[in-house]
Amino acid sequence: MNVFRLLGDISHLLAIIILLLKIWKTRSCAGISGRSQVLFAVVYTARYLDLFTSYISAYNSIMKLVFLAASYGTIYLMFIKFKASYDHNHDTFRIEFLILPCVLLSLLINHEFSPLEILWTFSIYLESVAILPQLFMVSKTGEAESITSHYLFALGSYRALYILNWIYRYYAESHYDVIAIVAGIVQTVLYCDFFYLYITKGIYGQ
Amino acid sequence: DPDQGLHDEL
Repeated sequence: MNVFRLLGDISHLLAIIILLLKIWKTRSCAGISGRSQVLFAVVYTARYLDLFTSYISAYNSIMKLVFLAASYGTIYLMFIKFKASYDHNHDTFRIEFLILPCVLLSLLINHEFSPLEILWTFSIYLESVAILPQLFMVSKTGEAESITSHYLFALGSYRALYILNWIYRYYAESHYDVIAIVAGIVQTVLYCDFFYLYITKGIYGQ
Repeated sequence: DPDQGLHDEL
């Protein structure tokens, strides 16, 4: 563990908590892409199956459970409890165009052709594009509530911090994982446009 | 190549 990865995990946790609070407090999921949230639940489910097979640390196991619980909790709030506030009309990104290529790519490019490793690779590829429906929705509505933009900023920062973690681990532990690094760079680059808007003029209330 | 199989990151 290093400070970059710890800050990244905290930023990730913060993003998920901000989102849950936003939906719970405002009792509305307006402006939030349910499709992206479904993709995140798929990402964590596919990636954290090793909860049952390999123990890394208490921190690792607890965080995996928290991320799984929070992502399914968000889906419950969006599609069941506050389903009336879900903005179907603007959440239209075709997620099958994200899932299928990730499935194919994970079968072609992976570290080991085993079920758990393929699922992990699929989750890495899918996570890198999982935010697209949300970014697409924000661009369609032309704005985002300030709380939603803070959510996106924290979520985008998490993987940017992980890139610093990978640089650190390469030099300090000569450990690197090309698949995670390339996907993490793609994921962070997708936020660049949003980061620019968030930092220059706070995209809410445009 | 790094020691695969064990992904210690979230």
